[in-house]
Amino acid sequence: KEKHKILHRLLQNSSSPVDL
Amino acid sequence: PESADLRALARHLYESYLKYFPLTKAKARAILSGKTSDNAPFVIHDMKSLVEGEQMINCRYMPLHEHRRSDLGIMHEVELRFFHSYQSRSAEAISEVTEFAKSIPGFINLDLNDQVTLLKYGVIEVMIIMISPLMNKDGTLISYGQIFMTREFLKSLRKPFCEMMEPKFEFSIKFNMLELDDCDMALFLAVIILSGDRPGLLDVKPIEDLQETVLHSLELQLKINHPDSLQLFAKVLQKMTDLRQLVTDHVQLIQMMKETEADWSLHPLLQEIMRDLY
Repeated sequence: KEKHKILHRLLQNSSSPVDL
Repeated sequence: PESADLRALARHLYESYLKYFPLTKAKARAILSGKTSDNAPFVIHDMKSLVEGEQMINCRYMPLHEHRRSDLGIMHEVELRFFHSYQSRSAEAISEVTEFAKSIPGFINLDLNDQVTLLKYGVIEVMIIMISPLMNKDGTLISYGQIFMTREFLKSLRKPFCEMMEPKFEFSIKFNMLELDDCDMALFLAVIILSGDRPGLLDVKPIEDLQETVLHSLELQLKINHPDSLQLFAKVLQKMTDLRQLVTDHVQLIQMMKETEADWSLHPLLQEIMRDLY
């Protein structure tokens, strides 16, 4: 899970695309 | 599934494609063929037009470092700046692809680790399909269609940067000959994302079930939308083999550049995706 922190965050973010 | 359900699925995926992807194929082809009321894109074909193009888009995607503002510095740093902007746009595109994936019915009910795996292995393939409509044999639209960068200019960059886009041009020219529209593309992207053979998947069955339904929907869509194009469904699916090779070569090139380019840093999201990929 640690290896793919940003992907996890993108997947679990319920609204529009997150600011990268 | 009934054909009405398959048509509803096609409409749904087309709508989320329009929602999450800012530059559609229809719009890109209109810009490329000059059939749009918007201004023609600014053409970058040499170092001088590159600098002008950067100023035009306010340097948001191509930041200049203060200490490298001399003309000589610009010449030396152009490749690094260009690929810095390429990386920022790629990270945004990955975020858009993720939202599109989440809109595929059933995707968010898959095991979260499998969702990560599908995206990790699928996003670069999806991005290559997405840039195809932006390309023709002479160059590519960038910066949401505001700029057209020539293929010759990209080929004139120093090694290995000049080798980066050429394979995508070769693929895109052939892929564009299939003449898919945005709705066909939306279904094809969902098929790519729902690949049950990605390494490390924990629960393959539900992914294959979802993909089968989208495949049926794509097959029906192509029959209705392209009644005279023989074997189009098979031809589209064959592109998935080319895509995998293209991604393998792309990742190898990026990883090589990470070693050889001292000034080059890879965006954390791209690092995550490319680490242990192939």
